[in-house]
Amino acid sequence: APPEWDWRKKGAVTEVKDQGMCGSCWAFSVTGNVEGQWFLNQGTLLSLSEQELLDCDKTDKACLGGLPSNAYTAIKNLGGLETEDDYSYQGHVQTCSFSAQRAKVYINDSVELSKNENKMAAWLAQKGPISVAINAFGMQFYRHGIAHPLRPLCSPWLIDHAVLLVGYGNRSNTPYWAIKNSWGSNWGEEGYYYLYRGSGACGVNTMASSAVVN
Amino acid sequence: VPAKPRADDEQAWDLSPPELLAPARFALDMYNYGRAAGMRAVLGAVRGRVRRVGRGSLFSLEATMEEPPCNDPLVCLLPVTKKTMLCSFEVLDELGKHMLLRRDCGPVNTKATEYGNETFSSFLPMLNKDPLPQDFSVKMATVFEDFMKTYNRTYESKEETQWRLTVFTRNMVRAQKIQALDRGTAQYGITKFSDLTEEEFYTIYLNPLLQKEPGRKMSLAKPVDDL
Repeated sequence: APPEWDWRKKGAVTEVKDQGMCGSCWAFSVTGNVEGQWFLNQGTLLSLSEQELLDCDKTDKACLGGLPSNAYTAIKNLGGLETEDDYSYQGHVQTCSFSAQRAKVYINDSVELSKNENKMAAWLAQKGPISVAINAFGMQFYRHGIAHPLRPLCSPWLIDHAVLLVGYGNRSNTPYWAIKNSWGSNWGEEGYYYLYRGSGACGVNTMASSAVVN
Repeated sequence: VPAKPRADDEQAWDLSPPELLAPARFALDMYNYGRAAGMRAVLGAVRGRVRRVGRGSLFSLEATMEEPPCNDPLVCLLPVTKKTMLCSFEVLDELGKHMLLRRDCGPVNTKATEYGNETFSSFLPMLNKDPLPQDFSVKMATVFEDFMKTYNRTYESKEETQWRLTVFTRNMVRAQKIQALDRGTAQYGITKFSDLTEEEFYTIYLNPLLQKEPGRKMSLAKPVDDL
C-alpha cells in the first residue's frame, strides 16, 4: 500500500450526510461505498439514496439497524440505487417508492475484504472507499484527533456502528484511518472520525466489505 | 447530627437519616425521571456521608431502590419477583440547589451493574476522589447554557431541563474519563450528543444488529496484489 491515501482529494466521496435520529448508519456506509465504486468504475460521482434502502430493503430494519451484506443484496435485487435528489432522506421508514426507471447506478456483486489492515489499505488505495463496522465507544464525545481507546473498552466483538473508510495516513507518526461518519458535518472533524490504524482498534477490520461494479 | 464540625473540607462524616432526606429524595427523583406513575421505584434503606466542597456539600449516598413488580405477563421474566437495586449516588448541594453527579446501580447480590456506568471505576478511581472546583454547579450550568445555544436545544419543561443538565454534567465526567484512557491524540468533550444518556445514544443512533446477526456470507475479495 502507498504510505497514505485519501479518496476525498480524488473526488470519490460525497459530502458528509446526517442520519438524524435513526439507526441507519448501515445504509449510509453502503451508499458511500457504492458512490465510490461507481465513481471509480463509471467516472461520475453521484450522491445516492439511503432512504431507498430504509424503505425497500426488507431484510434490514431501517432505523432499528441493518447489515451492509444484506443491503448489497437488496440493491442488486431491486435493480440499483436512485440518487439522493430523486429519493431523498427522511430519517424514518416510509412505503417503498423505488422506480427502476429512476435508478442511476447498479452493482454486480459484493465482496468481503481481508481482516489484515495492511491488505485493507492496499485494497482501499487501489479499489476505493470501504464499508466497515466499528465499536462506537467514545464517539458520543469525540471532537477531533486520532482516537485510540484501550482495547477492553472498545472491544472488536461489540460492533454497533457502520461507517466508511475513505483514506489512511500518519499524523506525527501515528497511523490512522480517515472515516466518513453519517452524523452531520457538525460532529467530529467536519463529520470525519480518525481512528488508530494497525491494531484492529474498535474492530475496524472485522466487517470490511465492498460492492462490485463492473 | 454531624459527628464532626463542618470545618475541614477534606473530612467526610456519616449522616443521620433526617439529614439524608433532601439529597436522597433528589436522587430518587432523578432515578425515577421519565417513569410513569406505578412504575417508579421507592427508596429502601439509605446511608451516606458528606464532605464540604467549595460553597456546597457533596453527599455520597448508598441506597436500595425497590423496583415495582412487573405486571405485564408478555414482558416479565418468570418468576415474577420484586427487584431490589443497590445504588450509589453523589449529589452536590450548592446553595440549596441539587445536582446529581454520579449514579451507579446494580441488582443486589450481583456484581452486574447498569449498562456502562461502572466501566471506568476500576481504571480511574482517582477521578471520583478529586475535589470538585468551587461553584461547580454554577459553572456547569453556564457551560450547559452555551451548549443549548450552540446546538439550538429546547426542552419541554423545567424538570426536563434539570434532568438534561444532570445528564450533561455526568457526560462531561464520562468524556473526561474517556479522554484520560485514550492512547491516541483524540480530544473528547462537548458534542451535539452531550445531553443524551448512554442508553439514549445507543438506542437512537447506533445499530445493534451488527453484533447480533451474522448477515449474508459474501465471497472473499481477491487481494489487490493478485490482480
